[in-house]
Amino acid sequence: APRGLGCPGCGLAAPVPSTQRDILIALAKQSILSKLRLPDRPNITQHTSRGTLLTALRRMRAQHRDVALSLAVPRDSNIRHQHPGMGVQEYEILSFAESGSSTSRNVRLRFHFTQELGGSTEILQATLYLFWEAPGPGIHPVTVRLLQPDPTGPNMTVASEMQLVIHRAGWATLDVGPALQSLFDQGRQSLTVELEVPEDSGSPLLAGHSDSHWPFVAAQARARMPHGVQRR
Amino acid sequence: STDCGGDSGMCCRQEFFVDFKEIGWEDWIIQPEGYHMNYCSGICPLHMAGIPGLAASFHTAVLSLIKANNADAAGDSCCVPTQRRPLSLLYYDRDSNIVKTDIPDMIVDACGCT
Repeated sequence: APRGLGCPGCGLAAPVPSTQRDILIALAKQSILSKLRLPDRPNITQHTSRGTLLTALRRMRAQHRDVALSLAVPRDSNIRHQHPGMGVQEYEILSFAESGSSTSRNVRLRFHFTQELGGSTEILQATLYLFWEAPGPGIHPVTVRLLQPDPTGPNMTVASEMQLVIHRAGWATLDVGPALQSLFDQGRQSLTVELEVPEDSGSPLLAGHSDSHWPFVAAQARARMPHGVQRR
Repeated sequence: STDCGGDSGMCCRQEFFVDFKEIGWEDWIIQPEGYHMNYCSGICPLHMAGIPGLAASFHTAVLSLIKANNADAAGDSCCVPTQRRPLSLLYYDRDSNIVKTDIPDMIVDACGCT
């Protein structure tokens, strides 16, 4: 607008109400999608069941409380969200496992993270939750391997390996933050977990699992600022 | 900051709610049910410029006087958001993972003249 005729942003004549409403709704949609770094609205073909979601949220909440107590901070302290509005956007992600190949003593689980959370994402914390159904009394050793694709071929290589001993049925947690960060840094979005039990143990994993005991990864992530750009 | 309502036409906050069900987004956004977007509208006379946050300041009063007496030097004034807050979303991403995030500065809480 020519100087002196008012602010260009608010000096124009308002459109008719119906057009204005359409424009505002389009603006709202565009704004939400761009802030979530989504090119378009996701098409959801398979919803997570309510039971699965509630269990996962309860487990997450319980662990956050444990962390808060062990750090001797007040229970009502919000340890998950620190500073929305500072130009850094944080995410909490629940990723449920897709079943991969499995045998009587070996199970593979695959967790896929959307590409919007790729190379520019910093993983603050990531925990794998597994529900064990111990087949009988005694202790049950389990080998957990985090796998990553072999750059030279179609096979998977072992990124890290841990031994767990299961005493009873229940949830177990594993820190997979470094592994997930490493994958993201390589531009990959899938985390593959292999669970292996001894030959005579049977498979305590997944058999007969209900939805609410489905393995999942709970991650906290933060969008990294682009290199060379600082926001004040 | 005032909410729009009367016919004054002065800078104010206009409430605007986008219902996710109405736009067909309720299948991927779990919470909340809608977005209180809001926006600013109205005119900003020169003497109101610089008011947000500095209304009681002596310097602002001086500045307003200068602006009122010298429109060329003052430039234009806009009705803009002066206070905003984040929008918390719980949603399904493209891989059907569930994500919670706070998108900063999405909800207009107050408006004022620049």
